[in-house]
Amino acid sequence: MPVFHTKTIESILEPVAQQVSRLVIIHEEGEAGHEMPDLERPVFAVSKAVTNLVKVGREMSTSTDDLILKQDMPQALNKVDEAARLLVEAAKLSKIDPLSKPARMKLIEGSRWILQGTSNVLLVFDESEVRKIVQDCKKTLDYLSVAEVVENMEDLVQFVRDLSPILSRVTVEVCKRTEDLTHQIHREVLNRCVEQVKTLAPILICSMKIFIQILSQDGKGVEEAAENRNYLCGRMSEELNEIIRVLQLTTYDEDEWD
Amino acid sequence: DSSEMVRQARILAQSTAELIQAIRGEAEA
Repeated sequence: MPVFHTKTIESILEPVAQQVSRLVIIHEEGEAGHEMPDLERPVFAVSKAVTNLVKVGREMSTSTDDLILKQDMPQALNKVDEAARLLVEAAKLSKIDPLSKPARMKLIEGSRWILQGTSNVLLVFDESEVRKIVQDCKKTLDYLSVAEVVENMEDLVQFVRDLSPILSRVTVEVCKRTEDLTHQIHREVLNRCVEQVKTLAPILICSMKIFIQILSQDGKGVEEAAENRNYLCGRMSEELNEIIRVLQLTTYDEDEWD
Repeated sequence: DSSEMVRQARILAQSTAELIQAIRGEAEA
């Protein structure tokens, strides 16, 4: 099973994770007593990258309406910041003594923290992006709940006008998300749900139209028409709720599938 | 914005990997 639950996060962290584990192996193999190269330039590049990431992250947590992001992002950024400080200290120490053991320890620790910190930053950000899609799914559920009170063509037209843009946004966003997921089962479930929602939407509208037509004529069979409409509405809501559930799963939720 | 966050995280990860490569380069030489 993949460790990272999106391809984006995987492509960012996997190469550095490999490097960090190799560094740890070298260290565990006894350091070989080699001298450390001059690390001033590469450490400066890392520090600069940390400064830029922290800047973007702080701006994001300041401007967002997402309270969880606002709360979690600064902590994640602090970890990256601390990691950069460790690396700067390590570079200074190793410049004075290229065989310095504390310098080597700080380098390993700093690199690990960069990896963990960047991972946390990306996860906090990713969860926030998922919450945006979930919010749209919930909005769609709210619109669907109105279906049962639509009793004339004018209201049906308005209903379609309200539902269509949000439904189309949800399907596009979920499809985009699905493509980015590394977890095969999550991908399959989301794809299936989106297809179901797309299929059911026009059938639901059609059932609402039939209900309205019967209601405006002799009313014969109106109960069955309402039942059919409610069934379709319920099916669409089930699919949307399943989308919400699976969107919030990560690869760490494997037990769910056992 | 969101894509900028991903871009900056990628730059940081790359520069960290390059730093470690520099250290490893000496160790493995």
